[in-house]
Amino acid sequence: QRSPLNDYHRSKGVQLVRPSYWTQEMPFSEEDCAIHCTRTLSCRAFNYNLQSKQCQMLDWTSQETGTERQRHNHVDLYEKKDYMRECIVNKGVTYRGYRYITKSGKMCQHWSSNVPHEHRNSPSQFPRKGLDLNYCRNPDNDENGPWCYTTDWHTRLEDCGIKRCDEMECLMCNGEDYSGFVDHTESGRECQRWDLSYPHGHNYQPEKYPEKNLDNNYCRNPDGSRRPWCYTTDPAVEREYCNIRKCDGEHRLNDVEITKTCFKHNGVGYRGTINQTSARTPCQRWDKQFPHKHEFTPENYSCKGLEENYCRNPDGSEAPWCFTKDRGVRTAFCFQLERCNDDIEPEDCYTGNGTTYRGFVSKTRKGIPCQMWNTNSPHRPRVTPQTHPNAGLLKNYCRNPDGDSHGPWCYTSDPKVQWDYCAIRTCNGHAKSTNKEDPASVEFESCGRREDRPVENKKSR
Amino acid sequence: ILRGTPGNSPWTVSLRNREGKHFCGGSLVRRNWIISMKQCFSSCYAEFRGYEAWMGTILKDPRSDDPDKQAIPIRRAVCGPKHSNLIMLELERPATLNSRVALICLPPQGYIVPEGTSCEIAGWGETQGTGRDDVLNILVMPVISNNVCNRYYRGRLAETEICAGTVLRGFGACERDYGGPLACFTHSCWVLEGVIIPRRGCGRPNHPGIFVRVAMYVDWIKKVIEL
Repeated sequence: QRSPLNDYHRSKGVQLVRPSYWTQEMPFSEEDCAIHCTRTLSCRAFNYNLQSKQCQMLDWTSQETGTERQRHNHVDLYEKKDYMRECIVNKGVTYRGYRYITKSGKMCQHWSSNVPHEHRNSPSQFPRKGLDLNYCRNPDNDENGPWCYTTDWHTRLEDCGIKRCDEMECLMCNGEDYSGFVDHTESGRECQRWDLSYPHGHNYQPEKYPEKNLDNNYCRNPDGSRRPWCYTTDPAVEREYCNIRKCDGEHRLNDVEITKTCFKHNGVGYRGTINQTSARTPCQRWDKQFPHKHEFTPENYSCKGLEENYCRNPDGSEAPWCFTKDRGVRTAFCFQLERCNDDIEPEDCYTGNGTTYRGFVSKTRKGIPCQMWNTNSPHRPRVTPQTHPNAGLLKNYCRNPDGDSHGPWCYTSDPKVQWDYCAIRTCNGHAKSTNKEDPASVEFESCGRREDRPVENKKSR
Repeated sequence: ILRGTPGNSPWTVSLRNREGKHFCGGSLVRRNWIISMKQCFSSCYAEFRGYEAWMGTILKDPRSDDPDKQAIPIRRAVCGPKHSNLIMLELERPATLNSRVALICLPPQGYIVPEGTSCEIAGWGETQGTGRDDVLNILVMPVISNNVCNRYYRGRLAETEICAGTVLRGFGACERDYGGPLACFTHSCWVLEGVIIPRRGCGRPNHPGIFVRVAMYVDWIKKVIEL
């Protein structure tokens, strides 16, 4: 049940071009294209157009000089993994990387040349061995992996010292940021591609988890498991762990800020001592298996601070949580925990609701620079100096042209955040004013209506 | 919901994480906009791909082929003004309105709901054995004025909060109900007067429910939708 795409490394939204080079496009599915490319000796990659369902076979990869990766919404680039990896699988017989220096630093001799060393491994004699230029290769299944004849008269050949993929990168903590090339499980089964739902249907589609690097069929850890894993191409075995070595020395979470009195982002770095859920249910100790059995032990998750029974987030959930001491409630969030204030320090103050503010602050509360009021990029403003000529809409200064009761605001320079409030506070002694609509005059439209009827008892029905 | 009863609240939505697990509630205020609680999400600028709003069914775990269920991906979020605890979620596509999916009205800006007004909270959260765990539960509760409520909270209630419920033990919102609605029936319409926020404990005696007072943020809500 393996997909022919398993041999390829996909780059979404990218096409590979080489000036003045063109190959015939053929209408196929992605998998048909992969089969065709695999069978064609000279094919190293293909561009796949998702709209026209056509593929363009390429004799080169993005690793080669003279090629250019261009963004293209409807094209995905597939490149043979053997040309992309700078590490080897097993003995590296299929290695097609670009290393041309031996482990002692000697330059490799071209396979097509017999100087300085005469040999019989010529590319014309062994066209399937990938004997390109002077790259390290393993045409004879050598135990030490890829090698080459050297340009040193005194050293006929030497191996290149290319590491195995499962040794090249090591795991920190539970390997949640592992982005290496291992694509087989610890029992030797090949991994299923994350973007395919066969042989195993699953929830971890790469587009749902853009930050989890669910590339191709590489081992990953998107769910806070003990170590990287994958679905296997064996229909009888759904998922298995991968065997990747752990890094030596102290293990620490990368890019996670440790906090104690509040939590940031989703609280992976929270190390405070709150030990109850928001419903005041006491938490179960992480090192105990009662009342709930679990795998989140301090030994399995050494970087996650699973001390005592404190609220923690070892699996990347929405907020810190814990197993509860209540048999009927396995886990619960600790939403009562304060979220750290991530707003930047206010730089000025305003009175009333800020409609008269004419200061020079031009940043949102998150520190994003404001967009100029008189430009249309990145956002096309509905409030402009023309629509609100008396609102002081100069440059990109924070203003309150629409009388927003929550203070001055601006359109932001971040394409993803249209507008936001500014890094300004109310001046001491000046309470905010709210515009009140007259409740008596309010008329509701079509909302807020429902058919009140007895709830059907689905079970008995 | 503790001591709730199964019922119909067509504007109450279930927020589902990328594993499809219910983690918070929300209210449908426009066909493509939901209001919920900021704490339910790691950040206003987080990646929302894979998160969905489910509506149209009262079942907590409807079958995947349930014809009534609408599962709509969340496109993006906009966080409310400082200290509001509110978040607006934009949906990838508008919800289809029918007898099981409806919009709830927004109150007039700054409107103070009269004491004693009958309201209800709804959610798929914890029942702690007081009700059915597999369906949406609803609990009817009266509004308590901030003056009276402050007696139980030693004056800590803010103007931006609304109080409703009872001082008796064992009634009210609980885990995974957060973000859901406090809906009150006024002017012949159901109006979203509050958003359920986490408090210390569920159904504690002498601790009526405290909610975000939506009326204080209606101008912001409308602006987010309009802009």
